[in-house]
Amino acid sequence: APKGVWCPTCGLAALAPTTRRDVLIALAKQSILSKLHLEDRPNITHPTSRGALLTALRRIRAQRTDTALSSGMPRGGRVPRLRPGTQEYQILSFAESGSSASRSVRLHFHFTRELAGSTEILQATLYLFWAVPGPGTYPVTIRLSQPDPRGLNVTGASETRLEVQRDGWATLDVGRAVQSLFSRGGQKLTVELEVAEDWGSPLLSVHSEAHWPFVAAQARARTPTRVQRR
Amino acid sequence: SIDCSGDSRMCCRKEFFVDFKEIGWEDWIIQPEGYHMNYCAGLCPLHMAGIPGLAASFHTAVLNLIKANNADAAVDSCCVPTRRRPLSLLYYDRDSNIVKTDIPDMIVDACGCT
Repeated sequence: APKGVWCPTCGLAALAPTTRRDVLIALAKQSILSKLHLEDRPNITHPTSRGALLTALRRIRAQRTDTALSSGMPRGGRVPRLRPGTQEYQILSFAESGSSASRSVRLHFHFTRELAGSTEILQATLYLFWAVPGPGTYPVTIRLSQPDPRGLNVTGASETRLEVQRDGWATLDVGRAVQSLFSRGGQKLTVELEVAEDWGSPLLSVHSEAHWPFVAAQARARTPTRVQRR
Repeated sequence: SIDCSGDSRMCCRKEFFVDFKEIGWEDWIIQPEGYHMNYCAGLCPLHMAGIPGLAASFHTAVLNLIKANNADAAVDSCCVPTRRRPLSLLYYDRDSNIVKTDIPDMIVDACGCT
């Protein structure tokens, strides 16, 4: 660099190797955290079990393949490509158990403020694993709501009725509910499952971790809206 | 582009690997195991200006001579990244959700003179 002009990397050459290493590691940490919109590294309180993670990834892949085949897209279900340079996120949120009664159970899904504030949802799917008590058809009501942080008033409630006939995974599109949650800066989505009669925990197989309910969402970084004036 | 070796002073790419286990981040970053935080360093003499990396073609040699003889016409030149790629991360966020994202332009693959 010309005399007297500060050159970002020349300064490094002048440092002692250990100091240089510390400076570079501090830069790497700061760069990664800022690109993830995190003030500090997260402290992980309850990491997901490997079994639940692998099952969820397999389910998402299977679902994407099925969707692609049914819509005539090539196997592998290409995800809609985004503008180059757009940062895209795949989010897996595993349910936290809420209150339950003989005919209903509540599940909570938490999304961080950083993600809710810096991304927009492209799609979101709720995955549930049914365990029916016997042959027949079991009507289930699924209610989605977004309690405010104090848990008092609830907004954005929506209701869906399903008829469950056999064990296995089922999916529900919750893209609109999660998008509305993100656009309000909310962080918690509550899913309530209610069955007509007392069949035990409403049909959910909540005993095995590998069948734990989860939401798989795809989001992209919000690009600042550009206003063009002519 | 060239990778810096020993005492090379010309514009080159310095490799630097940050091992997430060494910095205590392996509990929240599931994949990968580290970050190739390469950077560009070295001198860009005026006759090297505008050549991404050290091109060795005849055309470049001639161009270099022209530049070297018209040094006052050239402007400053800096050693900068000429090719970068995204860093793919699979990590836990504060709510223990699992997030996968590709952070664009995080890994320097090649350096050259502006």
